[in-house]
Amino acid sequence: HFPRHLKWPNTDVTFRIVNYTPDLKKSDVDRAIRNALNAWSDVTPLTFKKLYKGNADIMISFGSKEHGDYNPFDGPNGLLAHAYPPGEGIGGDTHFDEDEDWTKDSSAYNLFIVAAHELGHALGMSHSTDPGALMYPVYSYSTGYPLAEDDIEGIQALYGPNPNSRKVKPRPDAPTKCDPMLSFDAATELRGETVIFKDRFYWRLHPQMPEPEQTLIKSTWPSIPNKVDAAYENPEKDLVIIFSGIRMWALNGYNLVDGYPKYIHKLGLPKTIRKVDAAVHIGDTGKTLLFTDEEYWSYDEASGTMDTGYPRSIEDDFPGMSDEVDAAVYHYGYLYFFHDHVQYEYSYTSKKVIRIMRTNAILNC
Amino acid sequence: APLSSEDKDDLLLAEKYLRRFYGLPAGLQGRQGQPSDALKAKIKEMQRFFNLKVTGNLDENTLELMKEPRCGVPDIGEYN
Repeated sequence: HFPRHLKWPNTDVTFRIVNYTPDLKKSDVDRAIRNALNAWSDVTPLTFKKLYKGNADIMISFGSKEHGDYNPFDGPNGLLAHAYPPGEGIGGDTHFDEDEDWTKDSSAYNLFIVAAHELGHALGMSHSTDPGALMYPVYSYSTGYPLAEDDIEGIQALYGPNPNSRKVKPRPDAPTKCDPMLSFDAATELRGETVIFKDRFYWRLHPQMPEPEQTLIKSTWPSIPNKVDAAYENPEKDLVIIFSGIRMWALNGYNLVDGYPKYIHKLGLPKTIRKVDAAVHIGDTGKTLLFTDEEYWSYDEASGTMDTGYPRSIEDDFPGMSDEVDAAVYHYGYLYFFHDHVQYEYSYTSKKVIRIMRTNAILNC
Repeated sequence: APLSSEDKDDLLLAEKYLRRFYGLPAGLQGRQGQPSDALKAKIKEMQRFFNLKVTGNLDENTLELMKEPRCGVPDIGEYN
């Protein structure tokens, strides 16, 4: 919240759209603003009435550079918008930088997402330190219901819950890297970096960056589902394959490759397999191991076929390992298997587990 | 040795960012090419807010975050 917990004294708040951006149709702007307000009214007793003239509590406008409040915008990118906390006069007013490219999808800055964030300020919410929260100060694209638990707790601390509570499904908080019980969804190399997927986020570990960087999956790859099951890099083809359910996507660097998603069954997996738990490419053999439940498969990248004699038991072929795998990566003759909050360092040549660590040891915890 | 222009640009970017979002007082902050104590304190405050490694230095992660598109409302401090 802002200092002194500024809020509207009544629950019936008025708003007025003073002018429109030429980037979108008027109806799209109206819809984005109404949906953004609805996100907050769904979880509070607040109601929002639209005015067409005169002074409203929340005056919404688009402007560029110095636009009348001595708080100038800065041209494209950088500052996207700002809003004033509840109060008389300029209080509650919400301004969008007209120099940005406003969209209703992920191609540039999504007006609905930015409006939902700014209107949070107009209702009394300050910035959140949770990267998964709508009130986090840095823009990121996501789909679905925009509020996280943190946002809902914050707004309800000011106005209370919605008495006619409609069921909303808040976005879960961002996973914290040093949670001792942290498990991974998937892990892969990507041109010398390590990418670790967990819930709607991924961590990027770069050898020259001291701290892992956490980003929303949708923010980088809007068309990839929010939940990644497995991923691996084939450095010879310079491709990273990402699995989610029965589909897979390919990345070249950070760019999605055309022609995907494809069905995982194209790899030769039987139709009974509905998801891949983990995948890892062994550069020395040219084989990719695909882990499903308590078994694994071997895919020959050169011939593009599944090796015969598979699936085989994980427990039998990787002694000392747990019988299921969440994620796996391969480094210089060692396989790193992740299962729940435990990481196994497995020597591929001597066929035994060398070390057992916490899963998040890879995240410098 | 004199600062490279890239370092100068980074320092200017950081000053502008911290003035706007963390209430860094106006004035020359890095006269000798080194961030002042006030600037370092604000860098630390920002690093703490964003869960970065708290060093007080303008490392790559900190600068990268300062360049991200964001909301113009300050992260901390009295709102004027």
